[in-house]
Amino acid sequence: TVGAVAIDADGHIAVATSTGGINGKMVGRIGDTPLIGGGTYADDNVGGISTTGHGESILKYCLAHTIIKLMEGGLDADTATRQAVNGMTARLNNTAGAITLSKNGDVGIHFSSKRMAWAYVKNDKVYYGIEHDQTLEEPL
Amino acid sequence: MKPIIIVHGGAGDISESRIQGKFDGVKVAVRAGYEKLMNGGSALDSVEAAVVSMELDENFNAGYGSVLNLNGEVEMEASIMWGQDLISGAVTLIKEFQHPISIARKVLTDTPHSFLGGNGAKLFALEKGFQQVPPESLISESAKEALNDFLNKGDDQRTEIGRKDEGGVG
Repeated sequence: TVGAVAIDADGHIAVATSTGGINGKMVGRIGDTPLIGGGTYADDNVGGISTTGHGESILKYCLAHTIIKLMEGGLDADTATRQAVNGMTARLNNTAGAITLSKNGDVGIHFSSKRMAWAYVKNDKVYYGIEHDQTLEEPL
Repeated sequence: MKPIIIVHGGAGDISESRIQGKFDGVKVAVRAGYEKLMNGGSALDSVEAAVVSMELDENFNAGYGSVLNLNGEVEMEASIMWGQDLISGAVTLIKEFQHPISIARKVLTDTPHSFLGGNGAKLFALEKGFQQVPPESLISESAKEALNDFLNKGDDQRTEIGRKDEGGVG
């Protein structure tokens, strides 16, 4: 699965998520990616989220919308992302990851899987990583 | 507001051999999205450009390089959402198009609906001028190997793509 969250100069937020699903899936199986609130959510008043991981668990937990609601309740992007992803894994025993931007441009990145590839641009630098607690950087 | 974009290239038991490809791909994608923002594009333009970039890259499970279903076919899905007024577009069971995310965006902009699937999504894409590609052109060697592994080794080997590494449960 791949995804992107952006905020433009007017302060508008958009989120996109695309996937081939899960290897060896049943014909006709649909996961979380096309389901708003599962794989994708954007609200200019709060932030935007794209998720990846075990689709059936993500859609049961409405992972993207759960993160939005935690942020709406006052949590910052990183704490909300961490709390929701870990909550899903604790409840359903499957893994996921999510990337989040708050309406102010604060970043949230968390995954309960072994790895998740991510990258963002801030202050003319590209930050990226794939392992837990890893943040690499290079000039834009 | 200072524009910003973040991308992901999938979570799971990503094998060591795929890490560099993932790194390269997410950096290309985030730059593609950022360039849109810097040239006056909207957040929608930006996230579509970033995802289109990864749909072209076999290192990712989307577009070319997608994993296969039990019939050995690519069946893709995508969604896109605009936070100003909470409108969205989504498609599923897409088999013959390179960029599901661009079809999803057309659902958002050109229909009163939110989600199209199967043959209806295909007909809509054709109506909007998206070009069909041979389904086999979306299938990578890695995806074929991953399906073979899955069929030969069973459910405990299931992962986004490639063999499951020890220690991972994605």
